[in-house]
Amino acid sequence: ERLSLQRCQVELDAAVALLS
Amino acid sequence: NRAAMDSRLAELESRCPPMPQLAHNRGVLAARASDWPDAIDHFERSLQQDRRAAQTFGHLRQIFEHRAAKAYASALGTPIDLPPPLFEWQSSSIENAERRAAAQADNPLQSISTLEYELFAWWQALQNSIGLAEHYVDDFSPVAIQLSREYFANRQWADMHREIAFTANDAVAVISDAFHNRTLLLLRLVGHRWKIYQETRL
Repeated sequence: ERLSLQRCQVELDAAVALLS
Repeated sequence: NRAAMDSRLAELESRCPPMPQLAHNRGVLAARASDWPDAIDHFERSLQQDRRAAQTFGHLRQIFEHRAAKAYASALGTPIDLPPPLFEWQSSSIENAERRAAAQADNPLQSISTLEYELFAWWQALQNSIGLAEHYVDDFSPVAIQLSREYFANRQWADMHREIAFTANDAVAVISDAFHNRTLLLLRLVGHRWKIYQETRL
């Protein structure tokens, strides 16, 4: 299932927050 | 947990529109674990999606320089405690700078494949002597070139292992065979070609 760009941006930033 | 985070980012990569930050961050994950081959793959994939990514390009350069420094130290038998470079995450809002910001490394000749090609051409010249001197800088000793030819006579390129790394200006190649005979080559760009300026048996 493809995700929207907006959803992907949120997921990406959540991952970065976890990693930082 | 590197594996879990990598898996999460990999899933996003497969389900999202192209976002170079995903591959970049997987590169940072690998790089922070000193997994250079994986890190290089991820950073290069990120660059395919956005050639302007100076930060990603800078990270690749840091890895090459770090590995070159390690190769120098190992080749010269001088162990050093070299801290790994720093790698930074990219969020969705990152604005990629022009790649020229990483200008020092913005050189299409400074690639593993270009150097591999030059080394292979050098190897062929070693075997048949045609144009061999062109692979060395002008003031390189002809006697040393002849000794190198004798040293590598009757060996197969496919049996030789190559380790290649770059510093800001030079390339470092360590050629070894199955018996751990190793030769260190230092090369620099002369015009558009990499030329050997130092050849040392290790």
